[in-house]
Amino acid sequence: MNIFRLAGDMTHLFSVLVLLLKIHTIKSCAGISLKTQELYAIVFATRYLDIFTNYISLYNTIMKLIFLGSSFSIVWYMRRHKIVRRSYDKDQDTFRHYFLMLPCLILALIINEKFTFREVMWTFSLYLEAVAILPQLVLLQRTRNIDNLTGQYVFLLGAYRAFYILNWIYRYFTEEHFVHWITWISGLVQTLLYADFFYYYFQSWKNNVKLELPA
Amino acid sequence: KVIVNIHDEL
Repeated sequence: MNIFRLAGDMTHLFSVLVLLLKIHTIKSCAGISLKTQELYAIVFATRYLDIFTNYISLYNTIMKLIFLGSSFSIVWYMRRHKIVRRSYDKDQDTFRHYFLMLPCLILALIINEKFTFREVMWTFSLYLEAVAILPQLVLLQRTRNIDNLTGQYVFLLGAYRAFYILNWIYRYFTEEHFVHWITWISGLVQTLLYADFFYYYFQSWKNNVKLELPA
Repeated sequence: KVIVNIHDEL
């Protein structure tokens, strides 16, 4: 474990806590894409298949349980909770996210580190996570009214993978044979997808104006 | 040589 990875995990944790806080306290999910949340639930489900078979550390197991629990409960809130579901904007959240899954699965079957079920599922989750934010970014462009919590949620979600890139650089220089091109490229693509959001988020913060994404 | 795997990450 290194400081970059810890910072990344904490940032990721805060992103889900901010989202859960928003949904739980104001009982609203306005501006949140259910599609992105469903993709994230699938990402965690396919990445943590070995949560009970491959014990790494207490920290690792607890964090996996938190990410699994939070992503599925957010999907539950947005689908089932009688108050929250009313604020879900399904007419705007129309990204065909299932179309994202097939290319990720095919790519995972072709490009992976080891052709085993668990490794292919893990690689699938990596590719899927890289594109999981797309429905959310599309929704933000459409609805344009980005409330603070949603803006913070997307910002933290993008920042966590940027910390992970620093973690991979650190591990590359400090651990022998730590070479994982698939993870690195996928993580880089994921972070780049947030680039324009980061730009507008920073501009709005610098000029102290409400966050607006261009149409 | 211990091949470090990436699966110790979240």
